[in-house]
Amino acid sequence: MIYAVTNQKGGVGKTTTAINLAATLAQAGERVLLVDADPQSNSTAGVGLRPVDAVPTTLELLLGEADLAGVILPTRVENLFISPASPDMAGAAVILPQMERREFRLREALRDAPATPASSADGVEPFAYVFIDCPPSLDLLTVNALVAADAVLIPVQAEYYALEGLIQLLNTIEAIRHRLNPPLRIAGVVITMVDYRTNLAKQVEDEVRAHFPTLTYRTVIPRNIRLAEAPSFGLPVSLLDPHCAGADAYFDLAKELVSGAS
Amino acid sequence: MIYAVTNQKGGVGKTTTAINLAATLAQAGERVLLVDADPQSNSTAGVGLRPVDAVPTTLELLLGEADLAGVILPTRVENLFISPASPDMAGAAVILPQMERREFRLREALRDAPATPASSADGVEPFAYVFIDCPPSLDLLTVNALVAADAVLIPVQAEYYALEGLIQLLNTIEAIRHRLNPPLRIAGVVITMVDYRTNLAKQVEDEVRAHFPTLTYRTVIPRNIRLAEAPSFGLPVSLLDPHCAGADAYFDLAKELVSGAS
Ligand SMILES: Nc1ncnc2c1ncn2[C@@H]1O[C@H](COP(=O)(O)OP(=O)(O)OP(=O)(O)O)[C@@H](O)[C@H]1O
Ligand SMILES: Nc1ncnc2c1ncn2[C@@H]1O[C@H](COP(=O)(O)OP(=O)(O)OP(=O)(O)O)[C@@H](O)[C@H]1O
Ligand SMILES: [Mg+2]
Ligand SMILES: [Mg+2]
Repeated sequence: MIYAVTNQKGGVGKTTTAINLAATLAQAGERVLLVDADPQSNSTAGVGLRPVDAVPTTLELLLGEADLAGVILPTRVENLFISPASPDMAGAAVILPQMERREFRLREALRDAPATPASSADGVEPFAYVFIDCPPSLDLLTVNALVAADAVLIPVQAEYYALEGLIQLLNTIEAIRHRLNPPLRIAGVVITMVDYRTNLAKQVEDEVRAHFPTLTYRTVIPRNIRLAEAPSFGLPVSLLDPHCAGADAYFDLAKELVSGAS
Repeated sequence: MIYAVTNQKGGVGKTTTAINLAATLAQAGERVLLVDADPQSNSTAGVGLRPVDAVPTTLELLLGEADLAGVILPTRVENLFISPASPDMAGAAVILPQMERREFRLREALRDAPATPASSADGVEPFAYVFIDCPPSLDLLTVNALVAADAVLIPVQAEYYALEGLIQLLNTIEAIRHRLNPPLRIAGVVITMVDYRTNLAKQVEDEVRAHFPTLTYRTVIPRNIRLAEAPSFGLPVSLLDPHCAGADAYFDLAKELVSGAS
């Protein structure tokens, strides 16, 4: 199952959600791939790798210059692999538009070979879950992720501007479904950085649940400093502080995601 | 003086900084223009206007289909005008690359006619300050803002990923200075959403000041719920709650910006 984790609103918790869901499922024994499709390379740094232009990355995957087995790297979390990004990815916005099947490049790279590193002696073993961390825009990198995905996971920060942007995003997803990826569905909306000491968070949550009653996950992600600290250690929160509120929330979200995935 | 408010990292406080600095200076009696160059149209919504595709926006300015006087609208704040955005602006990424002088379009629109609405009977009166609110990317909209600007204002959230992205941004600014806008300077880096109850904020602030001692403003913007609530009222914080910590901080920042502008 391939999930695109996306929202063009910046700073809503896309990277944090992609890393911590991926890590939680990997620690539960599933084979998981994290695809960093953002030139900022935050997912790459967040799992403890240095984004380096010299190493093949998701960009080479998109350009067809490397296959998945040649790009993915293991991480400190057992069963979690990553297709890293680097600042060079910013070049995709200029190169990709001129290529054949430009919206399908990531889809073809992921579908053709849900590969593993050479160490898996018995050949290619597929990934149970793939999470694609998208940049904060509706550009060709995000379009590639939406075309490659089976379902979309939408983090929404419990604040006013994030709520505003949700309609724009749903329109874009509808357009992609119509033109490029008909089976694409919305896995769900997850409300992030919720601080119930403020009225604002409660208001935004109520508004999101009212507009999207069946799409919004029951689990909300609280604002929790350990989630903001974890990237500086290059660790998912489940390895930094497994019993903090942030780790618990992502564990609950992973359970909800898996039970809804069928 | 034209400022580009930019950082490709999402959710670091670009819109909040652009609106609240612009409003503070307008309330002090200066003629100020806020240019919303982000398809998310958060600056437009944040000053109480509905982003509507039917009205001429910053997009028409970029395409040369309207001049500044035909696009700008007054806001609820006296002396503050806005060149609004709308979701249609997302089309700029496809249309602009094919146009002549594509990086200079905003510069020409702002420089050629620092206009005012028709109400100013005595003809064109220039704006003392222009703030361009940029999207969270280093795309052609942001490049247009960096080419149009005299100086760059860089909000950096007091968190790990925002610190990571600063080097990438400075490299881009250097490239723009070199190729397209030699007099472009960095006005300053402003640290936002600082919560001194956490070690993280202090660590990031120390790191930013250590790397950029002369570029970092003394004023920091604290995490303050009124700043997050103000957009839902369509008001700058100085009109919603003039004595809150957020309003005070932007007042201090405005003073520092003005004294450094010379
Ligand atoms: N629940 C949370 N509690 C506290 N901090 C959080 C939480 N979720 C994310 N953060 C922090 O908030 C910031 C924004 O989150 P993140 O970078 O994951 O968002 P994003 O949507 O991926 O941003 P971008 O749009 O730049 O890609 C980061 O510094 C992150 O560490
Ligand atoms: N100092 C602050 N204290 C509390 N909340 C803040 C502060 N500054 C900004 N916010 C809130 O944090 C969120 C992100 O801020 P904002 O939208 O201004 O960032 P941005 O950099 O413009 O985001 P984008 O990258 O999407 O354009 C918004 O919901 C805003 O209201
Ligand atoms: Mg991210
Ligand atoms: Mg913004």
